[in-house]
Amino acid sequence: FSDPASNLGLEDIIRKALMGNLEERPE
Amino acid sequence: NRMYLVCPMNTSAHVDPQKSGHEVWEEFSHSFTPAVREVVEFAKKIPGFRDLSQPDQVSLLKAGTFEVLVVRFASLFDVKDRTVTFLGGKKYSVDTLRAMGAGDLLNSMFDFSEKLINLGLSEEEMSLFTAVVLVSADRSGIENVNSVEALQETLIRALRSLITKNHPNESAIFTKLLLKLPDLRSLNNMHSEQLLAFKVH
Repeated sequence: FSDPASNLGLEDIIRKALMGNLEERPE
Repeated sequence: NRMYLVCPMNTSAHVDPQKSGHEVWEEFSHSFTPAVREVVEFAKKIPGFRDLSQPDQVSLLKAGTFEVLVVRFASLFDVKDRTVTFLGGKKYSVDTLRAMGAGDLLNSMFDFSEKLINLGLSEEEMSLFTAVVLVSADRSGIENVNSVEALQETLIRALRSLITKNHPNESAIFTKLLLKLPDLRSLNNMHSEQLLAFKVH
């Protein structure tokens, strides 16, 4: 369990937020 | 065999027994995602953070988001009343959370929150401290350690300067703040173990 962030799906959320993916933002 | 989610990043500790494991996980993810996005937005505003390589920005956020959230949500842990308020607004006593299965991490979170809040930092000081928490050159996977280290040192210098200016008679505050960094690492490790248990469950 070396990468809890990836297991949580955090990495995906972080990448999208860093790129400013507006489609992924809540209304 | 009722299941509870004792992490305050949930809206409630009670899990609907009708829901599948996947649905429970989706709901949990839905709860903490806005907070994670706020951490990313905060990071973007740290002067110099966006100048780091993109892989290093991701690595710092992956490793440090939990610690930033611990600092940010320290006030959810009411040390006086021994209660924890979840993001959905529900408040639980320590005894109730213990009965739901919360372990040593809960006590450690209370200890940390109490000590941090007792320092009486201003919003600006807390924000700068949070930036120092996030920008740590010794996180795993950092490619350009020198760049992260340089930014880390700049932030630590700024924090020291701000604390010295605001608390001229309390020189120990800066040292106490730096000593919070290993405490946060320890909480992060304990939390990762809990996540493992949760995923296995």
